[in-house]
Amino acid sequence: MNQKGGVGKTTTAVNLSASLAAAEKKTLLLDIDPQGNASSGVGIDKRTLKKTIYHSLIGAQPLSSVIQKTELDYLQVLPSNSDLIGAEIELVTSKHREGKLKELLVQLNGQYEYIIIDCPPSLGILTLNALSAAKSVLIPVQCEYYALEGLSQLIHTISLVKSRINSTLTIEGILMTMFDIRTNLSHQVVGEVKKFFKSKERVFKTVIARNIRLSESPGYGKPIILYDITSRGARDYLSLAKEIISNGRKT
Amino acid sequence: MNQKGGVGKTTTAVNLSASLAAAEKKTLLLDIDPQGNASSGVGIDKRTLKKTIYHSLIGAQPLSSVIQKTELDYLQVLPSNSDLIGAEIELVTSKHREGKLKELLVQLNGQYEYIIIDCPPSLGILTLNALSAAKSVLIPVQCEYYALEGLSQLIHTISLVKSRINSTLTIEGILMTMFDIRTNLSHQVVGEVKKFFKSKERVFKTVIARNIRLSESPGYGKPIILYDITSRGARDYLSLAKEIISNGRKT
Ligand SMILES: Nc1ncnc2c1ncn2[C@@H]1O[C@H](COP(=O)(O)OP(=O)(O)OP(=O)(O)O)[C@@H](O)[C@H]1O
Ligand SMILES: Nc1ncnc2c1ncn2[C@@H]1O[C@H](COP(=O)(O)OP(=O)(O)OP(=O)(O)O)[C@@H](O)[C@H]1O
Ligand SMILES: [Mg+2]
Ligand SMILES: [Mg+2]
Repeated sequence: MNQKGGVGKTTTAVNLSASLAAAEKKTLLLDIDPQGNASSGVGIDKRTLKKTIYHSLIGAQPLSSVIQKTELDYLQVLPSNSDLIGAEIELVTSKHREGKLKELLVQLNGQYEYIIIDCPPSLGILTLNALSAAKSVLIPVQCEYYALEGLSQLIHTISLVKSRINSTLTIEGILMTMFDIRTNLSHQVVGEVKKFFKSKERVFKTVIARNIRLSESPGYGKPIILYDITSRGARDYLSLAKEIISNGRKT
Repeated sequence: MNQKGGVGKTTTAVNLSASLAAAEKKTLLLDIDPQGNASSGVGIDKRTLKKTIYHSLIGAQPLSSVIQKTELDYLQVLPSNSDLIGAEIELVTSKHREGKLKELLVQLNGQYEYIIIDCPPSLGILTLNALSAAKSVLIPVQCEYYALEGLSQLIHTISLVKSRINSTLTIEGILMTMFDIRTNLSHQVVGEVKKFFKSKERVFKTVIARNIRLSESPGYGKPIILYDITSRGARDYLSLAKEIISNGRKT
């Protein structure tokens, strides 16, 4: 999760979930962004979609009637589309508004080893729902200057959620994304991030390089391991999945 | 403006304003994104900032006491920082909540030829305030697949604002950003966007190429024309400013 836009949240959610599924870990990709990019990233046609997470959050539909299969046996998806914009307005005025998703996820107890939630680029009510329900937060940070600016605000928000709503919330790790080995900027930003997080949290050893195949794959509705298993992007996300599994923490 | 994250909204706001100022048009860069990237993009140190747009929107401070000078004679900035997150919560519960910015801007009548507003990546109350106050909307579209997905939703939102809140709102144009001449994807996306907007709106002739100097310049707090006037990024944004001036429409 990260309120800065375009840092690789969706690309990470889609490709980490697919890589965990390739390692035969039962995984659910939960799309709580009204843009619905994660849903189309795994091949869901949003135009023909009858039920989305909106219908469970607001319409009390059981999750099992909304969850769909994907091309990977161990990966399922809880899709979203622009209906979810309505949920933001409806949730803001209801009582336990940030706990709605957590209540829903009780229906899934034990069915999945990993649930990966893709959030919109804001600290609004949908992202708060995700932070309240989650065990840990993975923070993608783009190797660009503006992406550095929001980091302390982000850490501040996570510690607020931890102290007020979800005391078990931890940081799974900081993931550097769109790293371009040829530019000084990328190396500088990685250095700054490592300095910023020195003692506090874990910055993943895996760094996701900028790779055109990663931005081509959503156009085909396929995660990178199905679109081009030989690509740098596929290797990077498989290595991230391995690192997360060996850290032994479920999200 | 565009609810998709990371498409070049801030980079466009900063560098278009600076290029308009280079053409000696009195310009105000108004930052209404709590991330405050546009403010730091023109050299504002957010840690020492005493007054931001928050203090005018909520605290009734006159705009003239918040506006700051920049290194360019014809460019001033109305800065923001994370205080603005508080404004979202306070505005949502007040009456005429989307008209607050428009009311404020009456104080500036006639002082600027162009006011360029940088919005956050969402369709929330701050963006609504900008759409209600604006004469026209410039829509940056990144040359990537996911950026295509949100276009029809975006156009739908703009026509809703036009019919309900601001009947004079028009689309200034569609700006293709981060174009990479070497990739098929870039050419495909430009083709799709031109097809989508064929008869309706104007897609700018100027296309902003991907250029590392554009992402380096915010680290020095300088718009591209002050950081590296010889760069491709500087040429692209100067050409955009020329195109907008010759279209003769003030934003
Ligand atoms: N490692 C990479 N190499 C090349 N392109 C990438 C990489 N990661 C992401 N992209 C592309 O960059 C763009 C932004 O990534 P993405 O949409 O995943 O970010 P996001 O944080 O989810 O954005 P938003 O804030 O809108 O939700 C997308 O078009 C994506 O295809
Ligand atoms: N033409 C370009 N060439 C290279 N890098 C660019 C270009 N335009 C923008 N960038 C970089 O891409 C990143 C995203 O751009 P920017 O922050 O302007 O997008 P945004 O739409 O304002 O993001 P947000 O949704 O978070 O507000 C920034 O790090 C910026 O420096
Ligand atoms: Mg996303
Ligand atoms: Mg921005």
